[in-house]
Amino acid sequence: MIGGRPGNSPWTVSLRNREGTHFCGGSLVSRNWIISTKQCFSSCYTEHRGYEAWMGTVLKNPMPNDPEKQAIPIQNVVCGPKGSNLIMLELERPATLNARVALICLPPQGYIVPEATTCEIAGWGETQGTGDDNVLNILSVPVMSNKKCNQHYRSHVPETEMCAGTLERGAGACERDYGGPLACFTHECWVLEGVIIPGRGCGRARQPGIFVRVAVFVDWIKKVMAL
Amino acid sequence: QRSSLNDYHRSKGVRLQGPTDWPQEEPFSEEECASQCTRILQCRAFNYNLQSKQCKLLYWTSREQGTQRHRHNHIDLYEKKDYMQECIMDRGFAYRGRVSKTKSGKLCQKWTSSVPHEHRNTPADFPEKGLDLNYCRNPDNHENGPWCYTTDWNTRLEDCGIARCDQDVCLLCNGEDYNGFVDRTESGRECQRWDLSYPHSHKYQPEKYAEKNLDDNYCRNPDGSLRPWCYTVDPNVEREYCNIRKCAGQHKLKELEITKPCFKHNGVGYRGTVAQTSASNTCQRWDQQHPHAHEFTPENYPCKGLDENYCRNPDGSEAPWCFTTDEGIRTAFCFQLQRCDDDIEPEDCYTGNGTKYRGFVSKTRKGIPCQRWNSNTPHQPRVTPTTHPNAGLRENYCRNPDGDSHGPWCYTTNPKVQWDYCAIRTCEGHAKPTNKEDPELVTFDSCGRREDREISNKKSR
Repeated sequence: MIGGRPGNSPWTVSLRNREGTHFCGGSLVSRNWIISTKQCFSSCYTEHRGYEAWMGTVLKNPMPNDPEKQAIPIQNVVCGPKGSNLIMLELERPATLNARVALICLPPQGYIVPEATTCEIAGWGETQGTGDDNVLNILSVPVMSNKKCNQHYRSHVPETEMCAGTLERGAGACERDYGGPLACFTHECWVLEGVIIPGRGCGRARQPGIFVRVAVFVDWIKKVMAL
Repeated sequence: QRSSLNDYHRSKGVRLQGPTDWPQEEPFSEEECASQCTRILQCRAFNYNLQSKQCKLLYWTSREQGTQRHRHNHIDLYEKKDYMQECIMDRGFAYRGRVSKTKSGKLCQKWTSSVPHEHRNTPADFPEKGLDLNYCRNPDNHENGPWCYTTDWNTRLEDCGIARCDQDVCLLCNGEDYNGFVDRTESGRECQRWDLSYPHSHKYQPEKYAEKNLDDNYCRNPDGSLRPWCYTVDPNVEREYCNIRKCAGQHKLKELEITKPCFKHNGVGYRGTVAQTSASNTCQRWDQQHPHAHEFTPENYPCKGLDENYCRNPDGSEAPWCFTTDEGIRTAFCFQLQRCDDDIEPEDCYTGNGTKYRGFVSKTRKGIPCQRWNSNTPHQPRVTPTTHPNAGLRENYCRNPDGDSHGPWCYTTNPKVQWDYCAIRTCEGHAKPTNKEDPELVTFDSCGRREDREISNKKSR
């Protein structure tokens, strides 16, 4: 996270590969399900045995015996509808909710977050010298309308995606933050409005961050959890 | 610290049934069971029940006629390696394979027979030498390896020319596909079984790395090392490379699909020319050692396309990556690379959200055939012709009984994929309707709340 600062985001999970290395973020939307981006995974149909979701700690490399850490194997993955770039990860056992592990709310289906709403992104990704790489960093970002955002991206941002961030250089998501949440505070609750996806570069001037617009896919998310 | 299981080939979840049964099952650990089977000459294998901890010795291996392998959740089959391999270690004294012809093609004489050649190597006199039927054996530990008396009156005996295990299967590239039987390191140390965590505890458990063939204690290359290796049974030497012959000629990875503008799976076959990471760091050339020294050189990894400074995936990571020219960032992923679309060509189209679609497409966007709506296998459906009588749930045709805004779908015949969208697109000129929920009606109960530690700290101060 470029330009972020250490913070608390109990629904942000660290995805670990079979070597136990953090490679992407995710958001806990139910005790058994995490949402992340498909780009972090090699395939929707191969084995993901050995992959784990870690939660309950803000440290990137907690001690092996950290009593707060929950490391839960991923037992199944489900890829989102065409063009969504989303993936849902089913946990082998339910996460235990407590002060350090909590669920993030899902937005109403089709809801468009108003422009200038201040939201936050969270992750253990690279800080490129702007902060502490070993802890969870959080950055506040204002939502930008797609119309305005497309002026910077030559109309390449579709309605299934959304933008947030400033036009100044030096703040935004970066490598290994991908898959993590863009959370907005609505009705006294934090709501998962976006999922961080890779852009071109980190914290570049005149390039706001691009996110999957979760509200477009809420019906799919609920169906996956229900079926 | 070698395990007695080192002499056995494990088949997980398999129960072997032979023509005759061993008298009884006994409660033992797997290793005690292996030791007991090793001590008894007639024992060639054993079934181990992980639930009851019972051990059943067997007179047979699954290679013998009259035996049957059955799937069983709680039983593993262990078979003596000597009976499973058609290559030899050392001089092949322990060889118990089934070759019964000499290197010139002469049929072997049965060890029990004295015609055409009389001899003293009979199974009755030397039961420990495995002189079965007319199979090649090396009862005198001859330096040329297993041999037999031949059925040719003019040739008393001849070598069988059985290959050594380290020569039998050769290495392609850096041996990531190697699935041969060498179980010794280049210094001669015996390998530790991958499914054991002593004397060295390690992360390469076979269950976690199902595609890496981490069988028994054979040399393997699960981490993209220079060549196959293993953990050793020597507590002082954690891991060593194995000495296995390299194949001659052009090396290339088996079954690797090369892609250029985009990448598939985890991008091992990506050969495009992007040379920047997703964080916009410039990649370091693979043939250079500055600013980061490394072993991923084009010479060490001839099959991985390590050209120039392009994003590549030589070690089977999640996606193509590279060393960066930034001293402070050793490696970074190139997640911004496009993934190749792996959906199949849509075969039909639908209007609206497809609830009225009554066409005949019956496969998913990935080409998996649909499960019939009235079937309970492999998935137990919640949506059936009974629950949705007006949704046209006939045969296994794609339908949209629940008004899914992403179009028609079906349960799939793949046990691992419960349901998926179908190989159907929206018809030309018809946009997908967008479903909207009234935000005012949405209530959040227990989600989205957190304890703001910073604020509570301030309060306590």
